[in-house]
Amino acid sequence: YNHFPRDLKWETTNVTFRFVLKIKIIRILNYTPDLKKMDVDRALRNAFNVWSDVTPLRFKKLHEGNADIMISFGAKEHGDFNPFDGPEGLLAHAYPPGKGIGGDTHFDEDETWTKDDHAFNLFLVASHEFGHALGMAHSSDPGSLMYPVYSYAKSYPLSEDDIKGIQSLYGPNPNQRKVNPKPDAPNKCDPELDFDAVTELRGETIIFKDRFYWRLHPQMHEPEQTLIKSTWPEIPNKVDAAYENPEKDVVMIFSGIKMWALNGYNLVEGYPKYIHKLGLPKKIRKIDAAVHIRDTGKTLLFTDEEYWSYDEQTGTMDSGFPQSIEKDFPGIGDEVDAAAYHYGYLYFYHDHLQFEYSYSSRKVIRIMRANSIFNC
Amino acid sequence: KPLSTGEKDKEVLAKKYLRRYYGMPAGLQRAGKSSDTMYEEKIGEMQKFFRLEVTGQLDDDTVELMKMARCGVPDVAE
Repeated sequence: YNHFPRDLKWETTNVTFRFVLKIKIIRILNYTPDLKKMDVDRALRNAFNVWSDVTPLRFKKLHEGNADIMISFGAKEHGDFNPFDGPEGLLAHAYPPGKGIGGDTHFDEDETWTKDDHAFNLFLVASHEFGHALGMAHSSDPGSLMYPVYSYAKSYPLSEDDIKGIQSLYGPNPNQRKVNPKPDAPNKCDPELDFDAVTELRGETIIFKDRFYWRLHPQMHEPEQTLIKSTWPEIPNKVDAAYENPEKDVVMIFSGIKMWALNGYNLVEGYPKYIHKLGLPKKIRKIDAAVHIRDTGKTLLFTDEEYWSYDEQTGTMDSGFPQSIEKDFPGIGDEVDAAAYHYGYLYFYHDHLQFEYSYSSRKVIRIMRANSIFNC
Repeated sequence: KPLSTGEKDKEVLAKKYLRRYYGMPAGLQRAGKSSDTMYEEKIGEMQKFFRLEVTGQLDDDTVELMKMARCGVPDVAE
């Protein structure tokens, strides 16, 4: 998290706000329910509650006169010499705590504001902007509310990073009810880092961990970390396993008992489907790891201490499975978190370790840290 | 040789973005630094903030990020 210079903040915990109508504020949506005035009021009130839930701050609405936080919708040049830019791009801005324009929050009236995942969710943007109005600057943690780029999420909006930041200014809420903040983005150089899933995607390596994924291109030194939902809004926040079938140009994503097929950035029609469509018994509730072996055309699916072999050509499970992981892949232990295949070698990930396993000689060649791929 | 239209558009987008969100001075305000140096430094600053590979060059990932809908408050809080 970051704060503004001089740690600008309100000196009192009783903060007033007023909603000023500059122009007709509600954009009528053709494809979703209209956003009525009461929906706007509710979105803004809930956005204030996000911050008051975790601090001693209390927000009082004024209907006239000057409030600490004056809220308005405006288009293009709207009176503060910080013009908006029409649809998309810049969505809103707010000023840090202070007299006059300090704390004021402006929304771009040319955006389409919603109360769901279409276009721009007013509650989420307002929560972010009120963070500024209270003294929070932008965070570089892509999972935090105060990250500058918009992304939609249904879950509780604050991350641990946001809470740490706002409480370092105002302290905690003395009557705080239990909240479930989103964990901070994983650190790629954490020596105890483990992975949820690993796959290739058109020449890049994609590594899933919590709500995020890293994208590693062979010619780039630094991996890029992004929220899963920012790229693939359709797939869940937690991925159990993933593999690429390069012949079909799809990446299969597994989470719980469902699977998704992705063709680049797009979800393949007809998905998600149940993992049991692959031929797994109904008692299997989760796939721990998956890897496609190009040389044989088989995909190995790992669940608990066993694994299955799926024939991509025939679309059926090979007979004689499941087999024991420990027996067939000696040296890697009995469970796997993630798996990958490169040039004749299988890479098994378990906890913070990575086992390089020779498929032909059937033995472990090297053991490394799971995140050695990040060159920390 | 002159930049192609596509490259020129990217540069225009980038300069606008960096001025707005990273305090890149316009015109002759750059105190002692050449415009190229300042431009590369600011791209690097933006790349560092967004945890991209810091190259100082306008690569596809950087341009992609500059096009995303975002808050209007500068990333450099100063």
